[in-house]
Amino acid sequence: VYFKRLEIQGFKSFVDYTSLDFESGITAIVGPNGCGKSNIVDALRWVLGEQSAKALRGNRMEDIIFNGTDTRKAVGMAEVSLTINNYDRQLSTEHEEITITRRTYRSGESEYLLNKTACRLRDIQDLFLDTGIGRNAYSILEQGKIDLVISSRPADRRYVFEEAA
Amino acid sequence: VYFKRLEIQGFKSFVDYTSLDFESGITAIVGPNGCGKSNIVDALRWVLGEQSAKALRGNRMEDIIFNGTDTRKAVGMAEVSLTINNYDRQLSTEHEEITITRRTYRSGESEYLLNKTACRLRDIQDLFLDTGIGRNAYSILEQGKIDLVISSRPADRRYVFEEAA
Amino acid sequence: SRVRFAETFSQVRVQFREVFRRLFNGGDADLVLMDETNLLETGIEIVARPPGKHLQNISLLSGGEKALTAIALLFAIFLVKPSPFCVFDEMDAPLDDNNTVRFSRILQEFAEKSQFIIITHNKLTMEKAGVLYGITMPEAGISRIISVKFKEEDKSKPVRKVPPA
Amino acid sequence: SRVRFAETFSQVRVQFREVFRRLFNGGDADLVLMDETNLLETGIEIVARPPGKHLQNISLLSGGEKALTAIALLFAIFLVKPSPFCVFDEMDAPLDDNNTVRFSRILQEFAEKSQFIIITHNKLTMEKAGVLYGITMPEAGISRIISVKFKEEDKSKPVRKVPPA
Ligand SMILES: Nc1ncnc2c1ncn2[C@@H]1O[C@H](COP(=O)(O)OP(=O)(O)OP(=O)(O)O)[C@@H](O)[C@H]1O
Ligand SMILES: Nc1ncnc2c1ncn2[C@@H]1O[C@H](COP(=O)(O)OP(=O)(O)OP(=O)(O)O)[C@@H](O)[C@H]1O
Ligand SMILES: [Mg+2]
Ligand SMILES: [Mg+2]
Repeated sequence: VYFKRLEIQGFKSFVDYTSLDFESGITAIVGPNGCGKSNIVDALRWVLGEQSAKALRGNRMEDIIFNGTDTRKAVGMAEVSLTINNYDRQLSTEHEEITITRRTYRSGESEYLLNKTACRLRDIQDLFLDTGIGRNAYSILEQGKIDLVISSRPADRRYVFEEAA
Repeated sequence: VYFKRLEIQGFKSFVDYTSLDFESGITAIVGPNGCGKSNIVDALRWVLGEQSAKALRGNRMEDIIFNGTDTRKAVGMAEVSLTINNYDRQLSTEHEEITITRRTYRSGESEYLLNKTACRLRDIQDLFLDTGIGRNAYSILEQGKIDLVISSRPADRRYVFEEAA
Repeated sequence: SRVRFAETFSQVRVQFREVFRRLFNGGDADLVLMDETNLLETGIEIVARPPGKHLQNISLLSGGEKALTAIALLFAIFLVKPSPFCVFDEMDAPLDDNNTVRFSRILQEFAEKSQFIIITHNKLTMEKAGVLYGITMPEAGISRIISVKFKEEDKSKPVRKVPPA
Repeated sequence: SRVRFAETFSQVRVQFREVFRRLFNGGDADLVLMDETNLLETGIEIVARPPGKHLQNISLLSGGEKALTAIALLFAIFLVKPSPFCVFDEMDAPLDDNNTVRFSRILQEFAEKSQFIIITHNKLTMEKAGVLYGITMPEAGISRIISVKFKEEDKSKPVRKVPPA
């Protein structure tokens, strides 16, 4: 299993349709301060089912929808799609490739789609069961948080081990 | 007022006598990971009267005394001296130059010296009154803590303003 | 679940010692359960000793040494329970050049089995990537993708300037 | 003390807007008292808007933007209540080259009035220093000072290799 493509529109600073093709090895993302690199990490975390606005650096989930700039108006919807290559059949589905999509509107509603058909978050989570996708404790590391593993109290460190167990 | 010279011995990784002359403008300290750069900042904080071992990244004050390596034995005392140029008479003393010294032993005792004569911490603090030296809230910034001012809660931010007031 | 935790813990412990020695080019590391009788709640103590130095509390390590120790632990967990993908956001920021070279070499090895998406400012890490995306903001506040670099064998293809959407 | 706090606060506020605009090359910033009726306990809200972007909660700023905002606030406090010295430990770490150049230019201006001791890995910042110390560990665990660079006019003097003590 690996991530083949990420498509973003209306999510944080990516107001226009943007698509990134990943390869199975190392993909590096570079750029100046504030250009949108960490927003891509947030888009990945969100499409994989993140429920906490705070984990996406916002206060409310609405904060992830493009909020406008001096030259562009705010939009009403954010949409992120992730296409996953399932060639090795690790995901419990027949498809060789699946695309998961998440949308949210200013009204607060959230939609999930699996290969362009509406589904529940539950369906996506079932698909990922036992693959490690979606449980992000040690697979998505936020900016500046590398020290947390070391500086947290011994009792708090066990969560990474529990995730792995 | 400015710092003219810092002399360190037996403090953290500086087991042998080391002396740094500072200039009145910008002095930069560079070097690989773990070579002792931040230990110099700790030495400055300590000689200026820091009472908390935790602010020096240790558990007990004894942690600041050189603890030995594969080739050298631990020592029993740490000593740091700071020579301050008082040409502009900002410090309430006649001397054009003063040297403050702090020593600590494995027994936990701490000694302070002003121009090589024993004194109390109180005497050094009185000397610095109203100059801003010794009150470090915004004049010594630790590694990785730059975000703290922004990410702390609004109520916690007031301490920097109170220091300055 | 108690048995699974114990098993995972002992496997991670073995890997942690191994990965730590490779990242630090020597030295020692270990993981210790604070209370072996209570596997479901016990905290975990991290022990780390850079080469040539004496064992001390991990709070006395330098910024770069702490980050490298955290990376060793993360990689160890990853070896025991590989996740199909990993996203690192400026994880190499505190590292000097020597440590970055060792880190990126291990990353490249892991990338044979799993997918890595990394955000970095460090040229030494960028070199290891098969695909490189540049993000810019030609219009303030709006993110755009500007370029893609292919792997060695594709270097013959011109660097594709992805037209702004 | 209430009056002094209010006075300091309003002076810092003016400086913060000014320094922020210089560091970000535009944009807006402000400091707001959460509860003006209770000056002795009120929290302080930080408002920051990078150029061209819309006003949002500061938690949505990028890592580099947060660091630069914190630096602006620190410098603003410093302008209102200058301290004879400042020690910065890798404060420029999250900044890209453009922001580092702006930061080090302002630093150089401040260094006319006060003394700065800075730890940095960034060559752009090092260039501004009058004196440069290199720290190494020829023997693992033991810090040594290896070199001193003098200011422009002294460049004629050879770089003094300070013999290890
Ligand atoms: N809903 C939104 N609408 C528009 N812009 C947004 C939204 N949420 C966040 N942003 C903008 O995205 C920018 C932050 O981007 P991001 O954190 O990805 O930067 P970065 O490339 O990681 O930078 P750094 O190198 O400093 O870490 C901020 O300037 C913020 O204003
Ligand atoms: N009491 C002590 N005796 C001997 N060594 C000590 C003592 N206290 C700390 N050290 C050592 O000092 C080193 C840390 O040094 P320091 O934090 O100054 O590094 P640094 O140059 O700032 O590195 P970085 O670039 O990673 O931040 C650690 O390796 C630690 O083992
Ligand atoms: Mg970022
Ligand atoms: Mg350091």
